[in-house]
Amino acid sequence: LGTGEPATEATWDDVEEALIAADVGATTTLELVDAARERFRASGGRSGEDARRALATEIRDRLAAVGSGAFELGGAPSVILFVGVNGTGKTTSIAKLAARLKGEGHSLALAAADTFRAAAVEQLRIWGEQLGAPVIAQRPGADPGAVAFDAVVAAESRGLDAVLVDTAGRLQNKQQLMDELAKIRRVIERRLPGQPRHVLLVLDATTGQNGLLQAEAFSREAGVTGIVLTKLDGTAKGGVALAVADRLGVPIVFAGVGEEIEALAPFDPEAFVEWLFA
Amino acid sequence: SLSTRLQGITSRLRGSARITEADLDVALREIRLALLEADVNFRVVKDFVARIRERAVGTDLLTGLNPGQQIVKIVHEELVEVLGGSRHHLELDAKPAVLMMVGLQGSGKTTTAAKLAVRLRKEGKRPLLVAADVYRPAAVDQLVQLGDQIGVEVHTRPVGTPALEVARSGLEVARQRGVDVMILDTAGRLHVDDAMMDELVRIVGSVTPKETLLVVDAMTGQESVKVAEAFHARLPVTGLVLTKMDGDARGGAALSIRAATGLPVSFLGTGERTDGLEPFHPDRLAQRILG
Ligand SMILES: Nc1nc2c(ncn2[C@@H]2O[C@H](COP(=O)(O)OP(=O)(O)OP(=O)(O)O)[C@@H](O)[C@H]2O)c(=O)[nH]1
Ligand SMILES: Nc1nc2c(ncn2[C@@H]2O[C@H](COP(=O)(O)OP(=O)(O)OP(=O)(O)O)[C@@H](O)[C@H]2O)c(=O)[nH]1
Ligand SMILES: [Mg+2]
Ligand SMILES: [Mg+2]
Repeated sequence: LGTGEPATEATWDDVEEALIAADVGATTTLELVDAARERFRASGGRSGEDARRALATEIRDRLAAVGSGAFELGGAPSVILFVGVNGTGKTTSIAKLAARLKGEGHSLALAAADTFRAAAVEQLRIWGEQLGAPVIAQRPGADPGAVAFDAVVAAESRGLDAVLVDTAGRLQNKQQLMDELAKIRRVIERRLPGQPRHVLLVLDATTGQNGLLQAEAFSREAGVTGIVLTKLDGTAKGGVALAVADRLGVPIVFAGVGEEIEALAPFDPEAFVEWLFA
Repeated sequence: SLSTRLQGITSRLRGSARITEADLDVALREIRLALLEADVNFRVVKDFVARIRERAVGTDLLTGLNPGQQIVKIVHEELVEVLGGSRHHLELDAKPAVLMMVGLQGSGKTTTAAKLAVRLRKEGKRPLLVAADVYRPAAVDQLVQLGDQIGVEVHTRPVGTPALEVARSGLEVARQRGVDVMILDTAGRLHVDDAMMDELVRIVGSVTPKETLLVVDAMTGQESVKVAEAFHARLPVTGLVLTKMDGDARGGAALSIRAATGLPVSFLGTGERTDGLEPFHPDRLAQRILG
C-alpha cells in the first residue's frame, strides 16, 4: 500500500485490516474497500500507491459530502448545545470553542447545564474565568432546562453572539436521561425558534462501535448537527466518526487534539485520512 | 445476536449428512464479525477464531448434531476461559495499603476512586482519598465533593503542589491517622505522553501501591490493547476496572486486554453514583460480548 509495487489481493487485505484497526468497523470498511477498488479499477490503477490514493479519495469525498470541517456561527444569538456520553470532553470542548469564537471577535456566554455531576459547574466556571466569559449557572441539582432557559434569555438581553450550553454526560440507553436532553432542546427551541443553531455531539476518538449507537440515539433525541471528535492527540484513529459521517450523514466539524484551550482545530478530512493510515 | 446468526447458518444445513470445512468457515466468519462489532481487538480476534476452529475440528463438531449450538457453546466457553476468574479481593495487606487509579482521560478514575472507598468501608476498612490530579480544572473539588457525599476524608494540597508531593504527603497522613487504604486518584493521561507516564512512575516509586488499577471505558475500541500494554509496561498494574458498563457498549476491550496482557478484570463500573461498582463475572461478560 502506498508504494510503487503492484497492488495485489494482499494489498487490499492490508487496507481492510488498517481500517478495522482504526475502528471504522467491519460493515463500513467493506463498503469503503469495495468503492475504493471500483475507483482503482475505473482509473486504471496499478500500484499500491494507486490503491492508497483511491481509498483516500473515497474517504475524503464521503466526508466532504456531508459537510465535514464547516462551521458557521449563524445570526445572534446562536445557541450551541453540547451533548454526548460521559467523559468524552464536552466541557473542555466548550471552553476551546468559546476561546476560538472570542478570538474571532464574538461575544458569548457559557451555560452550566450539567447540574448533576460533582464539581461540573465549578469546572466550567474555571474555564469561564480563564476566558473572561460569563458563566450562567444555578444551584447544583437545578433543572438543566431552567439553566438553558436562563442562558438563552441572557444571550438575548445582553445581545450576545453565542451561548454555549454544557450538558451532563449521559449514556444513550438511559431513556429518562435522553428525555431530559430532548426537553433541554425543546426549552431552547420554544424560547428562540430556529435554535439551537448547533447541536454538537462530542465523541471520544478511542470509542469503538458504540460510537454509532451514540450518534443514532443522540441524533434522534437531540438533533445532532455536527461532531466534535476529541482526544485525537492519543493513538486512537477515531475511525468510528467516519462510520457515523458516512452512515448517518453527520459532519465532523472539529477535532480535539489536547487538553489545553488552544487544542481545537476545524476538522480536516485530508489530515484525518493521513492519520488513519499513519 | 451471535447465537441467532449461527442458528440461522446451521439451520440451513439441517438435513445434510455433515457440515463441511467450508460451512465451518462461514460460521467462523460470523464469529469474527460479532467479536469485531463487540470491539474485540482484531489481532485478539484472529487468535481467538483460530482457537475456535481448532476446537471445532478437534471435537468432531463437523459430524455432530446441531452444530450451530455447539459452536456457540465452544465460543462461550473459550471466552469465559480467557476472561478468567474474578478478582475483586484486592490484596491490601499493608497499613496503609495504597490503591492507585490510572488511565486515559475521562475513563472514570475519580468516580471509581469514590466507589472503591464506599466498598472498602463496607468491608470494615478505613479509607482515605487522595486528590493527586492537580491539572484538570476542579478535579480536586470533584473528589472533595464525592468524599463529602460518602463521608470519606479527602487529602488535598494547595494549588501549585506537584502531584508527587500530594501523593507522598497523602501517604504520610494515612500513616499518621492509621488509615487502612489510601485510594490515590491521578490525572487522566495519554500512554504516549512520556512526561506524564514518568510522573506516575515517580509516584509509584514514592508510595509503592499494593494495587494499581487501570480504569478503562467499556466503549473503548481497537486501541485498548496498545493503551493497556503501555500502562502495564511502565507501571505495576494489578487489575482493570471496566467502567460505564451500565451503557450498551459490548465491552470487548476487556477480552482484548486480558488476552494481550493477562490483566484480570477486578471490577465493573455500573453507574454514575457511588454505589455503581460490581465485581466481575466472566460468564456474564462473555454473554454480553457475544451479543
Ligand atoms: N488528551 C486529550 N484530552 C482531552 C481532550 N478533550 C478533553 N480531554 C480530557 O478528557 C477529560 C474529560 O473532559 P471533560 O471536558 O470533563 O469531559 P465531559 O464530556 O464534559 O465529561 P462529563 O461531563 O463528566 O460527561 C479531561 O481530563 C479533559 O482534559 C482532548 O482532545 N485530548
Ligand atoms: N454511567 C456511568 N458513568 C460513569 C461511570 N464511571 C464514571 N462515569 C462518569 O464518567 C464521567 C467521567 O468520570 P470521571 O470520574 O470524571 O473520569 P476520570 O477518569 O477521573 O477523568 P479525568 O480525571 O479527566 O481523566 C463522569 O461523568 C462520571 O460520572 C459508570 O460506571 N457509569
Ligand atoms: Mg462535563
Ligand atoms: Mg478524574
